[in-house]
Amino acid sequence: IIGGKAAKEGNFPWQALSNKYGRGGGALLGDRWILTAAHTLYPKEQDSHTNSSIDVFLGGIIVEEIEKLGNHPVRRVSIHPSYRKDEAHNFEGDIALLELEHSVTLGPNLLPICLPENETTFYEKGHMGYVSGFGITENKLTDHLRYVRLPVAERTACERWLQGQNSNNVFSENMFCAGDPKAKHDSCQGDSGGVFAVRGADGRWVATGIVSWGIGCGQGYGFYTKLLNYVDWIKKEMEEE
Amino acid sequence: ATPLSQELFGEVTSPLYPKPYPNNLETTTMITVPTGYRVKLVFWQFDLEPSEGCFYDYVKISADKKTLGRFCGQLGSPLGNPPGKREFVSEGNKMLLTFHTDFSNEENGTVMFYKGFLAYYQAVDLDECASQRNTVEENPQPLCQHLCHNYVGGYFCSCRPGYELQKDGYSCQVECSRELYTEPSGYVSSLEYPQPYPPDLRCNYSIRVERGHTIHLKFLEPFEIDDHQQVHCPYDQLQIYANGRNIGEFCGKQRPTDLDTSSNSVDLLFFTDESGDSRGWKLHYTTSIIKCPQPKTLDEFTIIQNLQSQYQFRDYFITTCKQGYQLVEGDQVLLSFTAVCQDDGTWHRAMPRCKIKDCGQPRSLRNGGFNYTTTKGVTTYQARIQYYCNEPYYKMKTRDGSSEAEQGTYTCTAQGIWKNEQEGEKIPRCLPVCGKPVHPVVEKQR
Repeated sequence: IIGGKAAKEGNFPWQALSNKYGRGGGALLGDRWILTAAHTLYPKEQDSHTNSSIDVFLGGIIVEEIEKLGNHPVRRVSIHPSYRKDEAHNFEGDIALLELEHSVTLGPNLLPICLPENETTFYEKGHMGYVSGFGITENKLTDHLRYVRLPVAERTACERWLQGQNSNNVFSENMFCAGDPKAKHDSCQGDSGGVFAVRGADGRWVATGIVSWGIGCGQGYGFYTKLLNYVDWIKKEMEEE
Repeated sequence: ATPLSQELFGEVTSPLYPKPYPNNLETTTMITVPTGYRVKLVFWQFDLEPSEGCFYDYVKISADKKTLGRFCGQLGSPLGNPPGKREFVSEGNKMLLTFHTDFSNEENGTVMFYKGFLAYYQAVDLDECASQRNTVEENPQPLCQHLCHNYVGGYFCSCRPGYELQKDGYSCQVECSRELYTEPSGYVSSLEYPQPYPPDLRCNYSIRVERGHTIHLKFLEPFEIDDHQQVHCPYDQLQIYANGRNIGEFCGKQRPTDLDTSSNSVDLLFFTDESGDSRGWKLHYTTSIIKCPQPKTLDEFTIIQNLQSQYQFRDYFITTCKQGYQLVEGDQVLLSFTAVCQDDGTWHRAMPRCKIKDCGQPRSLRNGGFNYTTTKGVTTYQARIQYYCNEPYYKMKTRDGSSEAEQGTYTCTAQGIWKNEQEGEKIPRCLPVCGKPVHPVVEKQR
């Protein structure tokens, strides 16, 4: 997290820490599922070891402490079928679900986040959301969960910015962008899979995006998988859990 | 004696008959007929020298070591003793006829000629039983112990009912070892009652009536079985068994009290020794159907279906329980209960109890729990619990229009199962509550 703050206990109780090809994030859905980015499990431009296991830690803000709480074994991994590992510049379908072997017991430090039910205003320009993670913060991997508050950016602005970066990365309708090039607030490597969380009108926290990709960190916009477009897939995978 | 060949009839004549018989003669003819017959003799012709007391010539008839007569002369003569038309009958099957002549046959110096005699004999049946019918004094040893039957040429014996003729053809012995009575009521008595019973009896009188009936015994007067003042029934005794169980041994003159044997199978064994002069016994037996005791419940929750005013052999009753209770026999839970009245007047199964149904410990609810809304810890019929979810992290899944209170209420039913009105046996689910952090991010600095 670039330009953010250290989270306190219970601020982001859905936050998961995953580790397969390096640190990644995730969010608890229900009491048995972890929502994450597909590329944390099948990274692009990197050989995947299908046999390598994935560790999942939950229920805290200090890496060392949640690791002590123990790994949550994964029963099943579900990658969205549109995800293309071999297309380095295309993060389409960058979404995955991990089904845990055992349900977790919810508590003040471990609670699921909600999924969006309709468009509402979550994806409108300027809608503020929170991104949390155990990823890089100012060139340093953090041991403490951090978060940053980001506005949803205007789509055309992000497209222009991408063009300015001479990037050929795909920015599809299944993605949205957030951040402010001037503010130097952003998510970064190691935060992938964590969610862009917004607070709904009813006070519920809803995950609207998944940390997916960006060009550098804190220099422009971050790109997020637009969860609303995948809710049906998620529900189907979770069988209405 | 000169025996005649054994025939059923024949003639006997004096020598030279019908010519005059010789002088100085003494012959004896033995008439024999087959055993079982007696001899009947009749003179058809008789012409012997007459004399006073038949001193000179005569015919003497004897049988059975007795002389039946001494005869001489002829019909119409003033002297002598002619037999005329008399019939001479022996008691046994032999008769001797002795013919005697002296040295001359003269009358006043004149030689007389007499033709002699012609007699006819025949075998007539001997009624051997006749003597049996005479008084005891005359026949201390009768031909038959009980009954005598004459036939032509012989006789045979038979016995009164209840006795069997022995191999000697004379004596009768009692056969009473297999007397069976199957009528619902009747009389049983010792032999010859009320006359003295015979010696050496080994009698077995069996009374067998239908299962489910009991036999009652009532002894009549007189009751008399040889007894001893100091020793219990040393001579003769009457033993009574009900269903193989000895229920009494009797003798003396005291009539046993009426007996209710509680059995459909009674055996009376009557033993006598070789002597005695008691008159025996007689009883009247009756039967009645056996009844079982009226079934009574052991608790207020047991129901006897279609209760009858009385129950007899083969009747049965069924018990059930009031709603919320179940039949138990010891520790065993029964699905149903039927008891049948047995032939001994007992129920084949003891009355069960009705125990309140226990639903047992309610199923634990994951991420939740339950509270008793009735007495804490009581899980029996009509107990009620309320499930809850561990809020705020979980919330009970409810149907539309249904509250958690309704959906979480479970009652112990009459079937012994915890049930919710809407969900049945299925317990509620506690679903995770999303997006409600206890300590959400709060931005104070503006």
